[in-house]
Amino acid sequence: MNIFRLTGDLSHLAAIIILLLKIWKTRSCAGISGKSQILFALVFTTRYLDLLTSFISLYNTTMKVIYIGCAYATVYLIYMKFKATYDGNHDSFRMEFLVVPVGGLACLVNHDFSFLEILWTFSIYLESVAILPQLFMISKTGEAETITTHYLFFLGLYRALYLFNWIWRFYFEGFFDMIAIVAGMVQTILYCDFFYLYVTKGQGISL
Amino acid sequence: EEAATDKDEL
Repeated sequence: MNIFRLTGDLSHLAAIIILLLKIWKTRSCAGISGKSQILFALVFTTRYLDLLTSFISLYNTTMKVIYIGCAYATVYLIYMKFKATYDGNHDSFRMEFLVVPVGGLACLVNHDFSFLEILWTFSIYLESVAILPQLFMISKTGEAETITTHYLFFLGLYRALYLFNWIWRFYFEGFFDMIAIVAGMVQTILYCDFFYLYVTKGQGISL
Repeated sequence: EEAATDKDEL
C-alpha cells in the first residue's frame, strides 16, 4: 500500500458516498445516469467475486463490500425508490455498445484464460468506459448540478492517483500490470475534458 | 505474470 493508492481509494469512496448522499438527501436522481451506475455495479460484481474465494486484508474486504453495497444501493434508489425523478430520456447511451466490445476484448486480451481472470479483465476494461453514459447525458442536458461535478471530480481523480500508484509500485516493487495501466490511462483521459471545465468553471458545468 | 490470485488492488 502506498499514499497514492490509499488516497485513490479514499477519493473513490468519497465519490461513491457523495453520489449516494446526493440522491438520498435531495430524494432525486435528476442529472444522474442510471446506466453508468448499472455499469459500475457490474464492474464491482465481476471484479470482487474473489471476496468468496480469497481473503487479502480487512481493508481490502471492507472496501469491496462497501463499494458493492453502495453501487447496488445507488442503482436501487435510481430505478426503484426515486424512479419518478430518473431522467430516462437524456440517459440514452446504449450500454450494449460498451458491454459487448469490452466482453469480447476481455476474452482476447487477458493475463490468463481462466474464469475469474476473464471477469477481472472484463471489469477493468468496463470501468474505463463506464462513465461514458454519464458524460454523454451531461453533454445532452448541457449542464450538471454542482454536487454531480464533485462526484465526477473524485471519481476521475481516483484512477489518476492509481496511475501514480502504478508508477510507484513499478519503481519500488517492480510490479506492473499492463492491462490495468492501459485501461486506467484510457479512463483518466476520458475525464480530461471534464477536469478542465471543473477547474476553470468551478460552479455548474456544461460539457 | 500477474496471476489471478494475488490481486491486492481494489
